[in-house]
Amino acid sequence: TKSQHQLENFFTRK
Amino acid sequence: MFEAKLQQGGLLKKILESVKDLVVDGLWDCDGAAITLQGMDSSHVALVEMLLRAEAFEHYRCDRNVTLGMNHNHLSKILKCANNDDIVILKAADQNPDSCSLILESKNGEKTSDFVVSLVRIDTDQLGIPETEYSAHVKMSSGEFQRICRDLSQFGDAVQITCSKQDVKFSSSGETGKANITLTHSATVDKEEESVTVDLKEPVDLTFALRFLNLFTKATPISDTVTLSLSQEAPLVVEYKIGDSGHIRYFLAPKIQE
Repeated sequence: TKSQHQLENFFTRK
Repeated sequence: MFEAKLQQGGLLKKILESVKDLVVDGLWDCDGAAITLQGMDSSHVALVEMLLRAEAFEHYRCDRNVTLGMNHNHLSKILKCANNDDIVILKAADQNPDSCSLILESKNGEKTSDFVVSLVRIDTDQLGIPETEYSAHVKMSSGEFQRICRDLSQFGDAVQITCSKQDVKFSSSGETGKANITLTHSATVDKEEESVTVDLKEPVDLTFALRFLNLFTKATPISDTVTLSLSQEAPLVVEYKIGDSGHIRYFLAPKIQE
């Protein structure tokens, strides 16, 4: 199964 | 003082059902304009953003911005005591409250229940979500989307979503075999909640974990339709409108393309 991105790869912490 | 009176308690019940299995604790930010909630699942793969504007409430008072740290399981237990047509009133002091009151009033006014729930201290990291031009938007029946996610999870743990000009294909495969479900752009939009509209700027082909999509579709009772927004190598957005006074938006990070 393909490995998974995390949202921090796309959105910056406030 | 923060006080918000919702005529249809059922809406708050549905909102809790939509978020509680994804985000156990959440920060409910209340200001003069709206209540917003943003939370991520523990693996930081999925995020839910809820917005409910003041106009959704029959009465809304928020003298100073206040953030309520809610345990969604506790809140859900209280709302299980509410009928859909109960009036629900949320109340909290606006100076660092440590609890929140919920009052449920039955429609015929003969039964009033009140609960006090302790607020929790949460140090979640919030993410900034940029406004994005997406390559594809798919608007469809929310029930249909829930059905597709449920059916495909029989075949595999991930769904490949490919959008072309005229259609959107959902594929999954595993030891059972391979499954493809293709929806074609509806020529005539007679009943909005039964039609499929694909608005494509460029083709997309992305893969997502079905486990999270099946958590997102818990919001199905909130809206007859759901809108998926996709761009290559970007999180999927699954949006359910809350009438015209808010929304529940889910974001799901894609699987890494080999």
